[in-house]
Amino acid sequence: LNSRGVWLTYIILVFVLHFILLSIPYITTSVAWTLTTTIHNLCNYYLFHVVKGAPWETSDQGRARRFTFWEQIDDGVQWTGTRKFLQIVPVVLFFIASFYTKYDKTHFLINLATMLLAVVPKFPIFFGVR
Amino acid sequence: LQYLLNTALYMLEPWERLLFSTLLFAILSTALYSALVFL
Amino acid sequence: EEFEETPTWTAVVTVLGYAILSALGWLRDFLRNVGLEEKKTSHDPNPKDFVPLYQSYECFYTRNLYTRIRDVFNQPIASVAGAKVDVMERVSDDFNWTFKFSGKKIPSINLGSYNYLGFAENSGPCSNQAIKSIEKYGLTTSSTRHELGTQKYMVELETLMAKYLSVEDCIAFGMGFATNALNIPALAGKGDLIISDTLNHTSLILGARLSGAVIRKFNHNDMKDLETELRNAIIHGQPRTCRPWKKILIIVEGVYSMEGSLCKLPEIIALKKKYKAYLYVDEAHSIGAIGSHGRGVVDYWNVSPDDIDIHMGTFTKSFGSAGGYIAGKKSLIDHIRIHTHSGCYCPSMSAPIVYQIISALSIIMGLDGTNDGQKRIKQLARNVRYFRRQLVDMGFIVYGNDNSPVVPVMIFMPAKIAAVNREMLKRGCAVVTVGFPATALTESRVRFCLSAGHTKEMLDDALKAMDEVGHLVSLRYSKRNPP
Repeated sequence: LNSRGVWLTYIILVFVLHFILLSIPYITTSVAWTLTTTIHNLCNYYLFHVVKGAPWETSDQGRARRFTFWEQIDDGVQWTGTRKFLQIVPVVLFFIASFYTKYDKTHFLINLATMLLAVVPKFPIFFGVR
Repeated sequence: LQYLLNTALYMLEPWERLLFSTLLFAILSTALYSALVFL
Repeated sequence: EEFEETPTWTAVVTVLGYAILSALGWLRDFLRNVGLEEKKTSHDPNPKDFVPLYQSYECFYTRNLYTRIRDVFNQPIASVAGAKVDVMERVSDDFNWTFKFSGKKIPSINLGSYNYLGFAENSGPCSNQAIKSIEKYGLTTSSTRHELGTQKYMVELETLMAKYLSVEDCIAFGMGFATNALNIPALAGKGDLIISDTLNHTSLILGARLSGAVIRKFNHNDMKDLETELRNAIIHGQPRTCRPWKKILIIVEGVYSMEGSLCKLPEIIALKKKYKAYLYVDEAHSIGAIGSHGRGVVDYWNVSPDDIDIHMGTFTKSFGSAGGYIAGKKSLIDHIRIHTHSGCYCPSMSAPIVYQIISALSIIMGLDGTNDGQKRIKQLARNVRYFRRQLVDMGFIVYGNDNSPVVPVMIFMPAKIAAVNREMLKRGCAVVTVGFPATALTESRVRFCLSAGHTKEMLDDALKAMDEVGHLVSLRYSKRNPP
């Protein structure tokens, strides 16, 4: 995640997701943004806070096996650049989605709920909490 | 070959390549269609 | 040394490629789970009714990325790994889940093996000596040094090596990896600090972990970061108790075989003297390969061997043999002779292995009355500079030092790892391509290992092949040196 181009790719993937949803004829812009936010936050939560271990054999005698992806980033050091970036993306998506849904209540609640799902586990206080 | 190498499809089996290319084509064509409808 | 940055767009396309492969990998795993996909590893990493040892996710990359292109890895050869090599052709009709030998051998220029001085030959003085030693000593003592004692030829090898390195004493081991992994625990322990380069070899990492010492890393070849680590370590002392460290050991490599870079030895020696730390230099890839007399980075930077506390190196890459050595002060070597883990876990070195080294060493030192050794050293230096220069002129991004015998050319994308390997083999060149997790995700590369045994014609053939493949697979990324 620290490699060059990963953050840009992450943003591109989010916009490709939105682009795919937007190109489905019967989906309106606000539904597209809410769907983008929801799918992104659910995948983000699953990938960073549910999956444990590394997808390849590591040479740390299985130490990484107990940690989620999020806990393994930068060897557990908090508030690094990558962590801040991954923390901010759901919030920015939430603001964009709220704007495009013209602050409609239903959309707002859905976006808020999934945004909290993606942001709250990233707080340092929840590090290692099961 | 450039398309296969840059999308990493070069490593996949033929049916996976077909699946991915079909998906990509579907997305681009719906996007085109929507753009036409919208415009 | 050059480490041209990955072009941003290339990095993005590389990560997107991994994302596509991961997405399709998840699809494959899903099909396996529902039983639609029958291609899977025969042995289940978590056999039924046993405690699960692996997270199923752990083998995800092996299953869904590595397997797809593993025809280009671990290719069996059917000849000596010399300047030329016969690669045994394998065919697979199930996308590399199983292989069959076609019986054909592909004669290729060997750019993948470590054979820097070209001593990997099955004819000539070295192999004759090795064969003769089998008749005299047999193949192995089938026991360890602590149990059955030290063979005479081991003493001969260690004395010769100490003379070659101009140090007091030397001890040799049967395996390069074990030389690091089983001796660092004899050198450092609790209350000590090991400061290690981030790109150090796995054997150094394993040895440091086994030692129980605290390990801190500094950025690759970054002397400022090393000094910062040293200062912090001395100022803050040990964690929690803040007691001063018993000793601080700096571990670096002479040539980093994945980067093709050389350690900045004079600056590291200056820092070790300033902060009174010990210095361990792993010359696995540099001994015999660089320096005017082939004595490694010590020779290359023209520093005094006494400034380095622990000299380590291997006999695998330049001597056409196997094993490793540690050299330095006599008191150090005596300590290692007693406390090394390999003295009681590993069998003694085999006689033909030792005699291959002794004869290669004699040739390098000119003790055989010829200047063949010097010729090989000069030939390698010329080959290296010529080959690297040509690759840079072709517009490839080439990492590392101009004098390093390892020449990494950047590929970046995962699919190109396989494409370059296959296309080069078609053109009669056996190369090694390396990808994640041995390198960073977006820094896959093809790593050329040059040899004094390569003639200019061979290099020109290889360069011509690389030029074609570089065009076909579009590898000309360099902005600094456009083709």
